Amino acid sequence: MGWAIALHGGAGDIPRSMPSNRLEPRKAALHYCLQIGVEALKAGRSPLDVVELVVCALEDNPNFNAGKGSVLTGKGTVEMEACIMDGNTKSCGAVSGVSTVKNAISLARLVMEKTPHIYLGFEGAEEFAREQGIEVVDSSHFITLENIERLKQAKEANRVQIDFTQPIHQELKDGPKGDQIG
Amino acid sequence: TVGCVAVDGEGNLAAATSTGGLVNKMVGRIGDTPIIGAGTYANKLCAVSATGKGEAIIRGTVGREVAALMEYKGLSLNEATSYVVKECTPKFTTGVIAVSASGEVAMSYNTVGMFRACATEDGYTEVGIWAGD
Repeated sequence: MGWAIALHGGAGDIPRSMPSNRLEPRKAALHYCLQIGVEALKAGRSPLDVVELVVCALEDNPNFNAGKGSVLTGKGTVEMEACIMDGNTKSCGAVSGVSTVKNAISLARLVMEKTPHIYLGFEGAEEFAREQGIEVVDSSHFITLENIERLKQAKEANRVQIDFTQPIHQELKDGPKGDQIG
Repeated sequence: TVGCVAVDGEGNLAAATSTGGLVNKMVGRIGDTPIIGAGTYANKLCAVSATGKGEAIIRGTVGREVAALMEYKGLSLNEATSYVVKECTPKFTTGVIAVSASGEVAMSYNTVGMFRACATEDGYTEVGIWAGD
């Protein structure tokens, strides 16, 4: 049937009333990142290269919750996670708790290709990133004013919340349950 | 969370997912994204990337569940993703994108919306956020 590609930029309680100045940049980014992937597939790049390329573009866009624009922990810090997997070989690589790696997905691919392991986290992942010479930045690179405000709102509502969810809509009366439900 | 799944004309598949996690999460919290078989999975049948409430997606082993339904129950990609999103995860928790080795595309969610886009070699393109887009 030929090549195919799909991408996402997060899910949640996305309000249909989202103002156009917040909505349009996200729609434009979806179009842009899709085009990057389509062109790469047309050029004969491997699916593994394509998904890394597209996710890097999404990470670099501050309108989505990954890389630049990552949401904040309760302490106001950034802890990013990423994973990549090759269907043919089931080779895979994952990282958690990275705070200075510009593109966590590229670090995950290095874990897959350059280590005997599948998953590195926190200090070990950061140390591996430096060993590999992957681009690192100050963690302030990832923090946006919008996400500082979102953290403030979430703390006021005593909630943890998924992408784009409006804290006031999900406030519970009996404490900080948040996503511990399921 | 962001993610991408792709298949080439020879049926080679790959999946990738990246995230900052949850707003106001505890320091040290691990979500579904880096968990193989939960937020990210690929084999010779399909490639899957999920987004939403990580704890629900981990409990549902969402990525692997889609592949298993195709492998063991013979469901199509769309049937498998729809089943997992509707039956295997609580409402308002999960979004999934997936492609199959034969070039099918699926984008399914039980949240209010999901920022999503897809394209296929035959010229189909879709960019949407809410149902009906």
